[in-house]
Amino acid sequence: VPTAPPPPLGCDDPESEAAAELAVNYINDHSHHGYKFALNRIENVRVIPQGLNHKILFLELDLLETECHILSPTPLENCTVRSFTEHAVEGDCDVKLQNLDGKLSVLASKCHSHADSNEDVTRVCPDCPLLANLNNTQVLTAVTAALNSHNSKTAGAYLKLLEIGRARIQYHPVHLVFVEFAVAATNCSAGEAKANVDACQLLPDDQSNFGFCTATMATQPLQDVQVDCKLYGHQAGVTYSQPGQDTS
Amino acid sequence: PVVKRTVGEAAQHDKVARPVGFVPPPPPCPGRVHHFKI
Repeated sequence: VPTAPPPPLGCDDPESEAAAELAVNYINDHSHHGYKFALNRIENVRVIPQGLNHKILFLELDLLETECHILSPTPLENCTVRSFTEHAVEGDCDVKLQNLDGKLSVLASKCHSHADSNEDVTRVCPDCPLLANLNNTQVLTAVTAALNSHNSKTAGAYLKLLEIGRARIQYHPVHLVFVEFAVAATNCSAGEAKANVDACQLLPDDQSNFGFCTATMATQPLQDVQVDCKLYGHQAGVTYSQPGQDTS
Repeated sequence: PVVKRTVGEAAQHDKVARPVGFVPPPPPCPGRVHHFKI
């Protein structure tokens, strides 16, 4: 008598949760830009038996952006999910895994991220600043001013911009631009950079000191920039890809 | 003789078949929301 097929795997079953955790770590490990993402919900799971002790799993995952930049050494479990009022960003991912002799591994993943709509955020929080395009003139001005401000005050290494992570603009009651950006230390001190900034090079990847800055720029009545930069310190095995050089 | 059974009878029969305190299982997917849904 043939045995009955196993019941379908539920999205909250421990096996699905374990596969999703592995998938999220895989996605973060293979991302070189933006922020780490955390699991929000398993949307769907499909299992295709391949034979004895071998099956393929297809997961549809809903992820949410955290506050940890992808270069941050903070473990994902310690990263706070970006709040709804900070204009959340969602990631939709399709992941293919295999379970061979009880060992799970990721075979492929494909993700798309998108910000929550302005209308959704405004409905709940009418005065909350909304996400702005990263190439917005005000955003670029704020990032430049913030980095210049930091470099002019620090006695440490001269920092160069790696990438802008996110930016929000508030129009009322005062005009403010909030920016977050990743930086890397160069082989120059701030003083040396003043003499010849073009000679300042990013340290090779295996020595790089990556860091992350948050800044707020007010423009009226006068321009005022508050910036806070933290270097993560030496991290073996962490690399940064120039935009456009990613392979996945 | 052919007798047409009423819908009410069938529903009643279905109710009786379920054990006392029966809670239907949650739908297998999607899973729970860990943070918030946007």
